[in-house]
Amino acid sequence: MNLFRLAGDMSHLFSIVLILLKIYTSKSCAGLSMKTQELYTLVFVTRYLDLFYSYVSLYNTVMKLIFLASSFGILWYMRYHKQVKQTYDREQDTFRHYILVVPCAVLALIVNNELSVTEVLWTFSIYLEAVAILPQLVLLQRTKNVDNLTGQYIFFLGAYRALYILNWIYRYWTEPKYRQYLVWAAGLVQTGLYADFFYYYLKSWQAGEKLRLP
Amino acid sequence: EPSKLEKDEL
Repeated sequence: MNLFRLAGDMSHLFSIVLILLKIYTSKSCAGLSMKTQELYTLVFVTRYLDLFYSYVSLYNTVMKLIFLASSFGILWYMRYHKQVKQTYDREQDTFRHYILVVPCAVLALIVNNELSVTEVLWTFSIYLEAVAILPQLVLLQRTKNVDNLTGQYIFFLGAYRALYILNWIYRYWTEPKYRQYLVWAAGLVQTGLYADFFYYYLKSWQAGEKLRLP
Repeated sequence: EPSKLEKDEL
């Protein structure tokens, strides 16, 4: 495992820690999209089914379990915690799941490495992860009040993807057999979705202000 | 063979 990959994973993990910290300390999930959290949970469940049939390393297994547990934990807080659930922006978070889930499922059935249940589900998770941030970005645009932690959460989630691209470039040169075109294409799309957000985030940061969206 | 690619990333 190279440093880019490790830094990417840590950035991903850190983004999740931030969101849990925000919810736990402020007992609020204001500004967070439950739709995005549900989509990420679906991504983890469909991708990490391989926990049952393949083993790569202890590191991978532990990280997979952490991602699964934390995504269910976040959802539990947003849905069932007495105080937290009252802070959820239900009226603003109106993005429909099927708008993303259905096209990803269809695409996974058409473009995949192998037409088997596990492989199609895995491919679906790759496509869905690429676009799962959209409800969160829409919510951000709508509410405009972005607190620091939500901004940082999205920043680290974007950083995770950018670092993975560096990891792929590194692996392209160092591992001739490693060619995951499908993953790379989805990863590029996913990182692209953050471009706009990054621009405003860095601008606000430079100006030493809170993140403001136009 | 693409399907035999090891899925070693998260």
